Amino acid sequence: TPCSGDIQLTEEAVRRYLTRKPMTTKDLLKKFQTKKTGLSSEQTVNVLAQILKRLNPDRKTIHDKMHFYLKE
Amino acid sequence: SSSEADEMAAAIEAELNDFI
Repeated sequence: TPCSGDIQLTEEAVRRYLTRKPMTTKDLLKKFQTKKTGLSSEQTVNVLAQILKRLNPDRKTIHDKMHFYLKE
Repeated sequence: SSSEADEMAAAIEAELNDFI
């Protein structure tokens, strides 16, 4: 639930967001803020980079910013 | 802060671009 304060940075969670709509790296970081996940900034960078490498989402530029997205 | 988020985003994108 949104109130649990227990958001986890997982491949499944990232996949869900990117299937819903294109997002920038910063958009994703906002969803997985360190204060919500309990990870350090460095861990967040490493884990999110690994997840994005595995998912290998398509990219498109919207308003001059690179967005990632996944087709269902 | 937003500048920290900028740095984190830049680090992630740099790692992805190395990968590609």
